[in-house]
Amino acid sequence: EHITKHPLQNRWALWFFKNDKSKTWQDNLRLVTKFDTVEDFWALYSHIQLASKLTSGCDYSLFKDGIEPMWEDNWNKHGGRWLITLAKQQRRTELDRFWLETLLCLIGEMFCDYSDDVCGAVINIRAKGDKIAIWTREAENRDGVIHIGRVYKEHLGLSSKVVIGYQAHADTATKSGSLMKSRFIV
Amino acid sequence: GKKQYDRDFLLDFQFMPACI
Repeated sequence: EHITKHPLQNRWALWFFKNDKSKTWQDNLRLVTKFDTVEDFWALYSHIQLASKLTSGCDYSLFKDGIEPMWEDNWNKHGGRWLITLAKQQRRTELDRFWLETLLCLIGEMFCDYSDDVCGAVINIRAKGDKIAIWTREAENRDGVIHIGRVYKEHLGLSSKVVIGYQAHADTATKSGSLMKSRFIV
Repeated sequence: GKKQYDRDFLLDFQFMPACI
């Protein structure tokens, strides 16, 4: 019996970054694999470490095929990110759930007409606090950015009291953390 | 049309065996 897999709208690439200070940033970034069906997504997800089990300094990135997980990529350079910053104790309680919900939002194209604005998502495992972000293509596209932020926040199950911010990569690249201003909040 | 899947649909496949 022939069983047809369920195709995704996009082919996605999973990247893994492991911080090795003896190598360049780009050498530390490795493409793990690409997939374009629901079934192949789960095969990959169940095969790799949960984000909460990674060591500090590691990242996973999931980007549309053809977009590299860096600001400099042509698809990213005018864009920005909806950033979720987690407190240390949330690694144990919420990190893996938030990351899975993020992945499902991406592969399911859950941002309706604005899904084309999405480039990918990144999770950073860091001792001082983990971060998850959805990257979009155009920081000036207000309607798209706001819609994506609202839908994302809803999928994470964040209360209306929690505020998340959108930062343009151009600002992130030039300003230090304390000066970082959010272009939008939801 | 666009291939859009909601969360519950995607989760239904999480523990499905790859081959039946």
